[in-house]
Amino acid sequence: EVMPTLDMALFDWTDYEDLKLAA
Amino acid sequence: PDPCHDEGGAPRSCVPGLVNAALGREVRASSTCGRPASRTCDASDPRRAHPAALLTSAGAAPGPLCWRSEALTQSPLNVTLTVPLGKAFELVFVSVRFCSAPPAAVALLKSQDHGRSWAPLGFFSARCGHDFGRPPAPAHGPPGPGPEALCFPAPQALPGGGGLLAFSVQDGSPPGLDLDSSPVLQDWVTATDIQVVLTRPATTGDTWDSTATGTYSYSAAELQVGGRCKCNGHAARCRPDPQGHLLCDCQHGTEGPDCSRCKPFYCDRPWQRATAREAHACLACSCNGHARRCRFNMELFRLSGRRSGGVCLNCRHNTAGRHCHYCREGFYRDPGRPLSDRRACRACDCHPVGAAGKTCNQTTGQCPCKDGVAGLTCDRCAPGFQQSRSPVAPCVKTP
Repeated sequence: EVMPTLDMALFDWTDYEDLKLAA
Repeated sequence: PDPCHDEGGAPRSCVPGLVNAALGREVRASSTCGRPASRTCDASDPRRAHPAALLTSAGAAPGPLCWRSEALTQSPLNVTLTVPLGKAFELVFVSVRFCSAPPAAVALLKSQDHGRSWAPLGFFSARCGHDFGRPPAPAHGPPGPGPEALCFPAPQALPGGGGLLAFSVQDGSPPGLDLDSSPVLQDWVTATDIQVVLTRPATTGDTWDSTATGTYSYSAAELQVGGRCKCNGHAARCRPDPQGHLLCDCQHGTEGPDCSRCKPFYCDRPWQRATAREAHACLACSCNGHARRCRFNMELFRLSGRRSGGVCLNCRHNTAGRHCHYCREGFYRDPGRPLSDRRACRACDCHPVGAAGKTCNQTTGQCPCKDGVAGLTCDRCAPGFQQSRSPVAPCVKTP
């Protein structure tokens, strides 16, 4: 089974702005 | 055939041929006749000049054949002939052919540092104690253990009025020493310059002393320095560079005027002189094509059983290690490419959210994944997991 790649647009970055910048 | 390599291309000891190292070199004489001009010698007239250049021109110059000193009347009657050879040579013999009765006393010196310091090779006189404060040479050469400057009989007078000084470097060396295995013999035969000091002119018998009066002069036709250009067994010939300096045509990964050091990248083991048994070639460092420089480490050389001591410097193409043989942090080996390939190391490319770090397994390329995340770069959820909205826990168990 091939799983879909992570969709960055689905993440809620509200509490993780620093993580978003790193990504 | 290549004298420095065998038929299979393996290095072997090679040496330049025996030559007259003085030929064409500029001789400096401390005294030469013709200034001021006399009836028989005029330095400004080529037909009547007797310059020192005649000693090393092998009869190529027109006009007189012999160098002549000034007329000497006062003690000391020393005249010095100095021949710079241009580079280090390994001497075999030195000879001087005199045009008139040969001097009664001669000292032969060598320099190994282009004339800055001098050491004697031999003395020549029938009165060794009187002229040089030394005993005559023993009949069977020096007692040893090493070579030494001995006092030999005076130069030989030849029928017809001339004379000959002939010195073989073996004359000062104990029998049984082998050039390959004896550093003292290697040192003994090595010279960059030769000096012939004529210290006492020919006289009638042994009656001359410092109170004698009269006019003396020295005259010689040829000064030969038989030897081989010194290349330490790593070159078969010497050639002049564009500036005219004689240099060895170095092989075996060596360089320098005498091939006396390893080339920059050839430092996997220490430099050594080649011998008949072993070429002792300098070996290139093993860097898999990823480094241009390396350095020698004696500790590693000893630990390897004296086989390899090179350490690669500045490994490129994301490689690392003593031989640039593995990938640096953040990269892994691409199994589809040889280690020497510029792209042998691939970036880990770990997913910024799915991976728990940026460093992957250097062999497999597997990034460290967060819980529930899968894939080589941790870019997707494992079976039984689905993407969440949290970048901290990007995959959660499917309800």
